[in-house]
Amino acid sequence: MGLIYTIANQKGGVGKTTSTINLGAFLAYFGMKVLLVDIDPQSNATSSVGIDKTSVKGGTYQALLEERSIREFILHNPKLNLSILPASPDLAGAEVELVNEVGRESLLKRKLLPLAEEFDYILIDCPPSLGLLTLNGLVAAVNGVLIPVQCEYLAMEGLGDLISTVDRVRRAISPDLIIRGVILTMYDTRTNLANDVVEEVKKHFHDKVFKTIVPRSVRLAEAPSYGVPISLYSPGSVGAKAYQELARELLIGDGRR
Amino acid sequence: MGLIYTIANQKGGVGKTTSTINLGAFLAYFGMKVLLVDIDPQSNATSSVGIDKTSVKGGTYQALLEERSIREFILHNPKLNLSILPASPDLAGAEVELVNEVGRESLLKRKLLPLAEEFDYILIDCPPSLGLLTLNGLVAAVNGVLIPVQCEYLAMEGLGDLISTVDRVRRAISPDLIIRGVILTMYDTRTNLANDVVEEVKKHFHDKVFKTIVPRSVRLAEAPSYGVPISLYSPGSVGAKAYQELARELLIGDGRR
Ligand SMILES: Nc1ncnc2c1ncn2[C@@H]1O[C@H](COP(=O)(O)OP(=O)(O)OP(=O)(O)O)[C@@H](O)[C@H]1O
Ligand SMILES: Nc1ncnc2c1ncn2[C@@H]1O[C@H](COP(=O)(O)OP(=O)(O)OP(=O)(O)O)[C@@H](O)[C@H]1O
Ligand SMILES: [Mg+2]
Ligand SMILES: [Mg+2]
Repeated sequence: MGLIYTIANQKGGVGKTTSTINLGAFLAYFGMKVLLVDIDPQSNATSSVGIDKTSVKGGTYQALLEERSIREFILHNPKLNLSILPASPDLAGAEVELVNEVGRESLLKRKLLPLAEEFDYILIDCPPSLGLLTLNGLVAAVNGVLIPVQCEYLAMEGLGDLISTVDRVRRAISPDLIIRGVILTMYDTRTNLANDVVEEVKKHFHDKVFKTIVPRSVRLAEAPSYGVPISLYSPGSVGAKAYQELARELLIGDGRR
Repeated sequence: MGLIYTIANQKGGVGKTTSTINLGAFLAYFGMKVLLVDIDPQSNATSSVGIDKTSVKGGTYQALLEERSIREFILHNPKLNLSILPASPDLAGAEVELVNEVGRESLLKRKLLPLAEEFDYILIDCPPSLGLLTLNGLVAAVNGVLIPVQCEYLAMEGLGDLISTVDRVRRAISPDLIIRGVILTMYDTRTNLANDVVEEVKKHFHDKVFKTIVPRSVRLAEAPSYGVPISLYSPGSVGAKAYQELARELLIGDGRR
């Protein structure tokens, strides 16, 4: 049975998409069958694997709001050995359209569960908000939430809001919802600020913080413009090595290595 | 009559809050009476001026959803010579609560217009989404929208969505809505990527792009942890110089200098 993880944090620009793509790419590198699910109307995960979001005929929006089978919309990229349920621009309207749907928070979960047998890992990339799309992501996270935290002050401030949202979802809908782990991202070795944040986050989350810390690396920011993960764009970079280590750490923790 | 500008971009982490706080601080430095308005439930602008968001008794939420006068909630900081309408955590519920309010997109505008005579500049900081809070920000932007664009590939990709949202608001609600200017942020002189983005943005926005480009500067990321703008925290840093220049450029363009 495949594992479903959601990558969430309402703070913007902390490395949610970068972590989804590159963690996914290295899980595939280690032989896992991986499905990426883009539930952010910005469609950054979709474009980071080389898909033009304006050419997407159907994706997450259709999967959530239409009765068609989700398999119709999954795209597979043999070069990257990754599959993706892409986001299309119409997803921007979903937040409002979902408001009156019955069981609106668990639509994504219902559509993804049948796929868990066909993939080893399903990774869901969320938008920077705590609205209905992210709630769908949290409810679908049957194996837990991965929380990227940028090593900067403002990113640390928002963790309280995210934790209380996770608690609310656990109490109201998914009693088994756990935090699978906290990923420290964009660590800049030259600044004290980064060290302060690392200390603070470890004080709050203890062993939930992955040992692997992702450093700031311009190669990671360049890769999306070529539509490929870091594993293909610059496999020898510090960014690639960090996400490879992170994938290994996740696999070992999941008992798959 | 004071000018009301909204700082918006649905892409996360591009420097919306950093630009609102530091542009505001230098406009005050040049003698302007400035009101900051935080409409992001994350309350980053509120905490960046040293206010503990959990201690906020009333702010933007009350201003939008209650009939009380907005003046009750404005806090003034004499040391910074800045006033702020703070965001409180209950603002997170506003997106859903606003859905059924009559004239829901223009509530903020109606509350802020009377204040335009008491301030020279009102700057509104938006969350990283295109929901009802940001729509309120766009409708309230009677003098225009300031768009921070991080000098990275993914931030550039989202500009199309933002422009089409601005167009929709102009067609449906505010015929005079303009883009006052595009602020290039977190420019890293060492990477080609940043130069590519600058070229691309200038190609699309021409003279709308401010000449002043804000470089990446760790001092800017440190300042919020001390609860003060860069003008106080590190006035000699490249980040401070850039926002000072940007404030001067805005004042000259507005005919106030
Ligand atoms: N470790 C890193 N080093 C350097 N740049 C990075 C790193 N991780 C991410 N980036 C860049 O930082 C920016 C923000 O990252 P990303 O878009 O993945 O964050 P996000 O949390 O998904 O943003 P959003 O909140 O808008 O969804 C992007 O331009 C990305 O390329
Ligand atoms: N020029 C800069 N140089 C270095 N760091 C910066 C710069 N501008 C902003 N930052 C830092 O980058 C992070 C993102 O900036 P900021 O929070 O202002 O973006 P935002 O667009 O308001 O984010 P959100 O989408 O979450 O509201 C913050 O930690 C901030 O301190
Ligand atoms: Mg993202
Ligand atoms: Mg912000």
